[in-house]
Amino acid sequence: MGHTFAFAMQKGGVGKTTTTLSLGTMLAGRGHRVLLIDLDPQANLTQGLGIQPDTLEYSVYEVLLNPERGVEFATQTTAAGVDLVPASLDLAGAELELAGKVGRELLLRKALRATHTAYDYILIDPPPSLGIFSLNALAAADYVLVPLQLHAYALKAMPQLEATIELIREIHPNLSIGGIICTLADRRTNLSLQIEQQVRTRYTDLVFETTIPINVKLAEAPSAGQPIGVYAPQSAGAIAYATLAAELEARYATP
Amino acid sequence: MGHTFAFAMQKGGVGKTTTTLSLGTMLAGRGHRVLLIDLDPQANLTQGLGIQPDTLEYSVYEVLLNPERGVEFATQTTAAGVDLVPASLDLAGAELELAGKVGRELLLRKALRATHTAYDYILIDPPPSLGIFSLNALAAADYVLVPLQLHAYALKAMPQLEATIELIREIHPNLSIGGIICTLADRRTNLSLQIEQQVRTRYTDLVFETTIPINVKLAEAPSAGQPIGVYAPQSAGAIAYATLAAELEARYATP
Ligand SMILES: Nc1ncnc2c1ncn2[C@@H]1O[C@H](COP(=O)(O)OP(=O)(O)OP(=O)(O)O)[C@@H](O)[C@H]1O
Ligand SMILES: Nc1ncnc2c1ncn2[C@@H]1O[C@H](COP(=O)(O)OP(=O)(O)OP(=O)(O)O)[C@@H](O)[C@H]1O
Ligand SMILES: [Mg+2]
Ligand SMILES: [Mg+2]
Repeated sequence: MGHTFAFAMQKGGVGKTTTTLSLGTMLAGRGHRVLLIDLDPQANLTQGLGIQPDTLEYSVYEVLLNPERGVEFATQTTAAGVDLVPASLDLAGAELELAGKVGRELLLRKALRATHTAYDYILIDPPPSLGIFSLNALAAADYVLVPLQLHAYALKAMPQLEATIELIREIHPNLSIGGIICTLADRRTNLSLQIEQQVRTRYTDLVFETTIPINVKLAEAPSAGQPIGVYAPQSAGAIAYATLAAELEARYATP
Repeated sequence: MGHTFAFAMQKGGVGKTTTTLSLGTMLAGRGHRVLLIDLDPQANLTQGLGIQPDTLEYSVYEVLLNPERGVEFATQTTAAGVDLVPASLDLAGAELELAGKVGRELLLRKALRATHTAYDYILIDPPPSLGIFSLNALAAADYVLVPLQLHAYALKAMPQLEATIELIREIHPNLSIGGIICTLADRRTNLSLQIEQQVRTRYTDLVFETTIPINVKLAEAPSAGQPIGVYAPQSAGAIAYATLAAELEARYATP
């Protein structure tokens, strides 16, 4: 089997969804079988693939309520070459609904264990919080990949994320941070260069060499409902995520 | 009494904290008595004022557990001229803890009703979600001010926010959207101009005339633990928030 990654970071707007979508579609472009899971009630990953969250018969909501069924019944193939378990708007009320369930953090892991389709990479996009959905993403993942905006508030968020990962390791000991991805980098500002320097000094070779620059095409693509490789394949954003996909593949070559 | 505003928007990274802090300190600079409330477990508003969240004896966490005491016992005066109810890291586990309480959405409102200090403006900074903390912010506010990044995902988030506001109106009928603030505007890109056009067309005079531009000084200020008016008073960011403060004052002149 392949690897499962959770793109966890409770700081908002750091590029979790953009990275899950862009990296996932680039890995598919390199010939891998890829599953994306949208675990955010905002359903941005679903929208980013051009799918309307309010038209879905099944979504990740039904998967969490019926983990023994696996994910196939809620999975869609997409024009971008990746499979998707979409989020629907029902998810918005589900966090409190699930809060009372036994093993509430392990629902997604159970569902993936009950899944028979072989994927090389499974990428999970959580919401900007450390609540039930993000805990499910962490408990289902082999590794956490942390999209980190090169700003002060994002860097200050790392200790809380690391503490939450330690907590989850009580029920899922194999979980570790697999990598840190510098996102929304702006080489024109000292702030971006300074924060990147701090990140590389503190986290050393956990940090991917590839840095994702600010590139307006990445912000435009969601309006078109297309991943960056389709919307603007020659853009700096597409090139950066293609490079990141190659680096990830080298770091986690599937057996 | 004055006005209470909640800067609600579940999309992450749109400038909720930056707007609460910058607008609040500019209103204080215009001679008003201002209280800021940090309701986000990330405690960014607290950090933005140079206060360490892990050193606090009292925070908004104790306020929510003891609403009958009011907010004074947890309120600090700050060098920036605003009072603050800070967030501590204890807040991170509190959402599920509060989920079982009767009237769990009304805790902050109760606490503000039990407060005897007179403020002209109370500004509340919620987390990027529509969970218990954000519901408390909505139920305690007179108006919602929506910081809206000029990107597609942020604009798509509006219907869900509006639906949540409708829900809260069942227990707090006077709540309404008081204004929309265009943030992280980038006049060099078509995307920013197009989204701004869509926002102004759909929401008409709810939208403040003042637009907040992308300005690196606003991203640098949190590293220094200073609001923008102190860190870089001549910057485009400081001037924009000063203009917004004047516009807000005109729109909601305190009686
Ligand atoms: N490298 C980039 N250059 C320019 N815009 C970007 C880039 N990466 C992401 N964006 C845009 O910035 C915004 C934030 O990114 P995104 O939504 O992917 O972050 P997120 O961490 O998933 O947010 P949330 O915390 O709300 O889930 C989006 O509007 C997105 O289109
Ligand atoms: N106008 C601006 N120009 C440049 N940077 C900005 C601006 N406004 C905010 N920022 C920076 O962008 C990031 C996001 O802003 P901020 O943290 O205020 O948003 P938020 O909505 O409160 O995020 P969250 O959803 O995590 O609570 C921060 O690093 C902040 O310093
Ligand atoms: Mg996202
Ligand atoms: Mg914030």
